[in-house]
Amino acid sequence: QERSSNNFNYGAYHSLEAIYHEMDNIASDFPDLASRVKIGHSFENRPMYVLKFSTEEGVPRPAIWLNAGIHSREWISQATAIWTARKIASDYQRDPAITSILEKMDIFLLPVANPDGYVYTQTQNRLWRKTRSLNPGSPCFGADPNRNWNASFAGKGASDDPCSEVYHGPHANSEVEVKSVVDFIQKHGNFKCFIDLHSYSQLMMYPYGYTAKKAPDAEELDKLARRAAKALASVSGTEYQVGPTCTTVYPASGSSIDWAYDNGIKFAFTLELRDTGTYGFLLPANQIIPTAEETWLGLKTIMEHVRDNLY
Amino acid sequence: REKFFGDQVFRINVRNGDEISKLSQLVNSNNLKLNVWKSPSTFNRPVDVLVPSVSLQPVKSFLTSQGLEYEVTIEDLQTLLDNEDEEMRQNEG
Repeated sequence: QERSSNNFNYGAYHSLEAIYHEMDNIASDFPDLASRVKIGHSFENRPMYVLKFSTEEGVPRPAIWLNAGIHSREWISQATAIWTARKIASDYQRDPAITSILEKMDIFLLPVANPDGYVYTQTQNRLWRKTRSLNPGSPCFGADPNRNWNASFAGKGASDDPCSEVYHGPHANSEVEVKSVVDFIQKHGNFKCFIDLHSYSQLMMYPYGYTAKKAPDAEELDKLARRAAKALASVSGTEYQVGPTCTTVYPASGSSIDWAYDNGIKFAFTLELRDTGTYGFLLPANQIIPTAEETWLGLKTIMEHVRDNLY
Repeated sequence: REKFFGDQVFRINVRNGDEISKLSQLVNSNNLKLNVWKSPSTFNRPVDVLVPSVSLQPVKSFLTSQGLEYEVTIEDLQTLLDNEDEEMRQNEG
């Protein structure tokens, strides 16, 4: 059971405020390791917070970006992320693997990449996926923030219809939530790994989504993804399919990990977390911790490889 | 708050390119207000679609007439939502 100073229940789904409050608690509980950093704001002006885990101040060290909740209805991803935040903090100096990662690198974790969408799923429409930006001339709101990155923007697997679930937005980075992450990562300049957590259907994917062309590092990424999927499966047998996004699920342009990869972040992965479809996006809360626990082993395998293969 | 009374989730199995294109035709039809949870892509990947109660009949007819195999994986989405809401209320308490 994870230590918690305020009885935050990691086995339950929470409001945005509760998640932000818990991020604050983690930063207070581990002041020498964790801090809550505001990286921007959403369309409806909600703050966007990341937890920064760092054992050394000063020049930006090589870093890992963990992204969750970009599709707001995929609640298991936000829940897994906040569990993971507490896990990173509490395992530092207890687990040699995470300790050695943090002695060499920083970890940035964004549990709610689409705050407006998340609030909307709790107040208006549980199955909402996109942002909540206005589309002039259209009655439909929002763009798909995972089609809005500057990676073959508006190409295959995205729609130019604002009413579509995969609407790419008027231009790359039009969604302030996406731009906030892009600006932060570019300003930092030393990210080596970018992992985006989604649900559902048990997949571990790497670039590209916008083309069936093989990525230059496809072989290494494939091997690593397979090792991570194996580690993940060791907890309770959850089997992941592994492969490039385009040929494993479908062509998808403008995605986060393609942008990351094309901008020099070699270790770029998307995970589709546990959920066989029986529950759709309503994975019962009693599966949050089992999902987070198995995902953790996959993430750790990737992060250890990054630590040992800095470039 | 949007309600989903009687809305169902269909899992549709696609066996070839022809079936994928038939299904794409269905999911791209704006008047049925379908919400695609897993898109038609490769053959060995089932497609999950949220079908609003008002569209159940036309969607079922389309699938049957085109010989597309499907099963209903969520019988009533609102029941799941109500359970989730109840669980969240309990946790808040």
